[in-house]
Amino acid sequence: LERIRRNKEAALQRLADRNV
Amino acid sequence: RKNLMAASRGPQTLSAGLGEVGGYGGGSSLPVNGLTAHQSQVLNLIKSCPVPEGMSLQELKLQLHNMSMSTIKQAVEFLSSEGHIYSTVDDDHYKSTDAE
Repeated sequence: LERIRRNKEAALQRLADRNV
Repeated sequence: RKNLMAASRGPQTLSAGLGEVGGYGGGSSLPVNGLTAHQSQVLNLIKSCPVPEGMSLQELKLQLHNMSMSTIKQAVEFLSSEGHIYSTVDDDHYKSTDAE
């Protein structure tokens, strides 16, 4: 579950980087 | 008088690159954000999946009969690298980030 959360955060970060 | 006055209107600047169309800055909720048809189909399916652990590649394949498994995997990998989706319980299950 910890891994899932990290994956999600990493993905959100990538998405945020792209939308900036 | 030979010159018919070539009516040189002077340097009529060619309006070349005038409007660079500044605009649409936000654009977060665009339905198509530079994805191929396959990629957006996969993304939409993953988005619409109600299961908390996300959608498996097998389920995607079942719903996208017209797509081969390798095409689906490629789309999933791309979407994942872009941050649209992420893997959950294992590398076969994916969930969408913007389905908050």
